[in-house]
Amino acid sequence: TLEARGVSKVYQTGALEVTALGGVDLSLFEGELVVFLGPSGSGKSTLLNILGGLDRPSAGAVYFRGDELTQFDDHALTLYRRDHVGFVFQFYNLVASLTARENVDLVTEIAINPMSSDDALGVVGLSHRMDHFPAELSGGEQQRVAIARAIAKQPDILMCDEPTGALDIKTGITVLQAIEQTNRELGTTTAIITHNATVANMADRVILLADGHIIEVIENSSR
Amino acid sequence: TLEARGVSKVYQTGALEVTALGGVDLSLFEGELVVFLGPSGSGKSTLLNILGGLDRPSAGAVYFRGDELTQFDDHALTLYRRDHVGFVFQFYNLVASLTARENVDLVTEIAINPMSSDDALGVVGLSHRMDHFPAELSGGEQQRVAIARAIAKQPDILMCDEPTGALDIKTGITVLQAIEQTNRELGTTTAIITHNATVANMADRVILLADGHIIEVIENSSR
Ligand SMILES: Nc1ncnc2c1ncn2[C@@H]1O[C@H](COP(=O)(O)OP(=O)(O)OP(=O)(O)O)[C@@H](O)[C@H]1O
Ligand SMILES: Nc1ncnc2c1ncn2[C@@H]1O[C@H](COP(=O)(O)OP(=O)(O)OP(=O)(O)O)[C@@H](O)[C@H]1O
Ligand SMILES: [Mg+2]
Ligand SMILES: [Mg+2]
Repeated sequence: TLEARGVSKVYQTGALEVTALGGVDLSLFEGELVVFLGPSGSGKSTLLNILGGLDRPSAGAVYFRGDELTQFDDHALTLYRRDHVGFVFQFYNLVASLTARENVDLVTEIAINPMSSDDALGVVGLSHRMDHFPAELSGGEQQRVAIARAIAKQPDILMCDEPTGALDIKTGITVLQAIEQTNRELGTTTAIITHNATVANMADRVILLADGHIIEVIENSSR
Repeated sequence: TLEARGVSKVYQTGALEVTALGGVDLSLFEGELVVFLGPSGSGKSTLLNILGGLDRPSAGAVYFRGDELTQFDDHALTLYRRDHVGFVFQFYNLVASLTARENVDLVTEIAINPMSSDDALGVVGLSHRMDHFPAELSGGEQQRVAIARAIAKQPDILMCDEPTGALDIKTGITVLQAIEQTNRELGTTTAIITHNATVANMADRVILLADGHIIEVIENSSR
């Protein structure tokens, strides 16, 4: 289980103070698929980054299988990310000087139980573009490389920030099916931020965020 | 009018050849709002970049009000872009070291008939974040700065590549209304690439692309 207890995040820029998260309590259970919805600027990316160990909260605590991440030093947090978490970032964060295949290899080389980069790129429909660089790929193709990179790691926890934002409906469904398959077959605890309503149907729970707070949780019994 | 005649684009990377566009014929009429739909990798961004003077075709010609853009030298093409075209790029292209307001000022300072940057940022709901840098804004907020920058210029032609990809439905509608208003009130010739079905309803015409070709054109009589 991944738990947030009273997590808040306040950014201080000069005299201005922006509260991105205002005291969030949340548990993600092993093998669960949870979708996060909410308006632009409501704190979705901030919450996922903190749960995934990419950012530290201003107050509150985060626990992974009983260990308190918020007490970890930088090195321990890096090991938590490396050994347990896969990310699909909102802006892909691909390495421009590496090909699609090399971007995926970057992660599989240090993963405990990876898929091959060829298989991962095949799953997202990019077998024919593995030796192209990010600048030679369209927006949606770059996003699919980012997804292949996260899936290839076969992590315990998969954090996806708008995984289908740059994709047409058909390509989006291919990608979502790949994420859902990893969750179902491997038991990957999966958190997806999206504005895409079809994704909400796939989830065990849908969590609504607004102005840095959880305002509603919807259980999806049909899954 | 903006016209493409037999426009094709072929990328050569090593031994591999990728045909992004395979002979496209198209006219965008003055004041028209046209939506481009199509799967990931079908050539939408490539077509908009060529029509907007950001890229040159491998073959074929592009005309703006009778002048042949494809005969322009680099300096003349820059003047065409500066004096006539506003862009909302798929990946925003904000300048990281400038605030939201300064990113918009960059364009209004050299525009012929601009809005103020404060007004443009107000239209997209970011009056309260004008002095923040891109890294201090969420994904959707950054996208809205990119839209404000294009609208503020009040250009003859507005090219929008996935303008609502990072936005929730409600915020997306605010932004689309701003684009539609500029088109209606100023007569801005507007081309929008999107996977968002509501946008297609706003358009005079919807153009479907697949594998670098136009496969269908739908006229929307209700507009
Ligand atoms: N520099 C390049 N070198 C090689 N191929 C390229 C290059 N730029 C684009 N392409 C290819 O051209 C095709 C069209 O790309 P384009 O960016 O126009 O697609 P798109 O329709 O905008 O897709 P998306 O919806 O994913 O953004 C894609 O298959 C892409 O990989
Ligand atoms: N470094 C920072 N400095 C100041 N404010 C910040 C910083 N990073 C994020 N914020 C603010 O915190 C709030 C939450 O941001 P977050 O990125 O979590 O939103 P989001 O829900 O992911 O939005 P979107 O759907 O637009 O991606 C936003 O108002 C954002 O502007
Ligand atoms: Mg975000
Ligand atoms: Mg594109």
